[in-house]
Order: sequence, then structure tokens, then C-alpha cells
Amino acid sequence: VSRRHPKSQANSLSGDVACGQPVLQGK
Amino acid sequence: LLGGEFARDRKWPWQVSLHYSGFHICGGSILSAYWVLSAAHCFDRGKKLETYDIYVGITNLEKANRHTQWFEIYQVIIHPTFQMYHPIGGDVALVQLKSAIVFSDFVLPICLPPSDLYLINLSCWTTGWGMISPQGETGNELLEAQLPLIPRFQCQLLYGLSSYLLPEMLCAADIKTMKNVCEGDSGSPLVCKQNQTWLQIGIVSWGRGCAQPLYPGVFANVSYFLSWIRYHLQIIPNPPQILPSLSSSPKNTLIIFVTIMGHLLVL
Repeated sequence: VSRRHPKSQANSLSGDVACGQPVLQGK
Repeated sequence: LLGGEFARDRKWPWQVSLHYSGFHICGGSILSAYWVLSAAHCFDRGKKLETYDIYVGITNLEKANRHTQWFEIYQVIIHPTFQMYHPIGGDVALVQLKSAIVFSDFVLPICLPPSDLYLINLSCWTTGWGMISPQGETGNELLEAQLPLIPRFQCQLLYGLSSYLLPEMLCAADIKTMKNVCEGDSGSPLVCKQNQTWLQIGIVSWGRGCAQPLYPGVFANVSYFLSWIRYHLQIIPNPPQILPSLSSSPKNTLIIFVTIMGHLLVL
């Protein structure tokens, strides 16, 4: 289960999971 | 993708592979636990929904791993203007899954853009398992490519009179390095980073060939379809879930009774 922080994204449709924030970010 | 590079696990966790009869045909992106965004033309009228499979948490199509999840489709909602004003216009599909995606570091949803997103100076990337050469070569690894956005009027000039671009379409390609989307990338997302968050601004839709630099890839502009996407995700309930349970039907009760009696007789 994701350890992402919820409720930070105004444009998220996914409820309790933050969208658009992968753990592995490109440089 | 032409000119793409191998994508690492967890870098694009919203990427979806849409299979038909066991073969990758299109991409997609995760919007929520039950919903995937893809291109309408990935769902031809003659194709059966039961024959589609959806995979998430995968980068190599030949190697499902412990993060890979497989889903069946419950329903597909095609945008009402699909092929109405343009041969590939309204190329947006909402795919509802039969069961919920379990999110992890390898499987996460993408954000929708705000309706007033300013598209200048954004770093935008696309991903996909589409053809890797104009000759039709395919690969199993998910590829990524950074694609500059091309203003619509400029894209229209390039396409000329032969292909009209609707306001709902946007163009992207790297003309210098010949990076472009190709067959099999349809439905995959075009995402841009803003304030440390990735937003999906486009859906791979169409183009003239793949390796002709004067013909950029054309994407469905997600901002144009925002209200339609939000409306359907809000009003449509989750599909009914089939829960395992002990049946209390007379027939099953009889079967259980006979089985118990049989065991008692043996004893």
C-alpha cells in the first residue's frame, strides 16, 4: 500500500492517494 | 516511441498497457482506483470488452513482476464527439475496471491539469510500448521521450490542408532528434511537470507516419475534456463486487448435507 501523503492534490481523482508524484523522480 | 529511452521502474507509475487477445495494442493512464484514461480509437466497435486485459505496474511486457496487477474491463465510456467532427476527433475513453487498483510506489494515479494551465515552458514527456521504428519494430520495454509542445497553428501549417486540427488537439514532437509517438502508443499519456507534480495534458491520438519530422504527434488535449471526465467519475458508482460467501440456497444446503452424511457413513 502506498505511503504517499493524501489530500494534497486539488486535481486528484483518486481520493486518498496523491496523484502525479512518483517515488522515483527523473533528474 | 521513436527515439525513446528505456524508462525505469516507478518513474511513470500511472502507465497502463491495454491488451487485446493477449497483445499490447494501446496505452493508458491511471486516474483513480477504478478508472483508466485512454484513447477512444483503441476500442473499435467490433472488439469485445471481455477480450481486453489491462496491466499496471509493468515496464517489460514479457515480464510481469510482483508489482504487476491485471484487470478486466467493466465498461468503456467513449466521448460523445468521437469521430463526429473529425476522423479521430473526441479521441478520449474512460475505462472502468471490474476491481480496484491497489496503489503502491509502482502504481499511482496521474493528476488532471487545471483548466487554465499555461502550456509554455513546461517539461513534457510521453511514454509507451508503441513501435520503435517506422518499419514496425516493437519492443517489450516501456520507453520514455521528452517532447516539446508545438503550437497548434504551427502544427496546422505543417499538416497543411490534408489534415485539419481541432481546437481539442495539441501537437508535440522533437523535430531535431526525430522523437515522436508511433502506432501502439495511442492512449498513452503526455505529462508535464509543474510544481513537483506531473499533470496529464494529452492522450496519444494520431499523426501522419512516425518518422517524418514535419508531421508531429497529435494528442487529445485533456484540458478540453476535463468537465466530461470529472462528471463521469463523480456520477458513476463503483462496479458491484462479487464477494466470496457461503451460499444458503436449498441446492447447496442439500449438497453440504449429503457430503456430511457421506463422511459419517464412512466413519
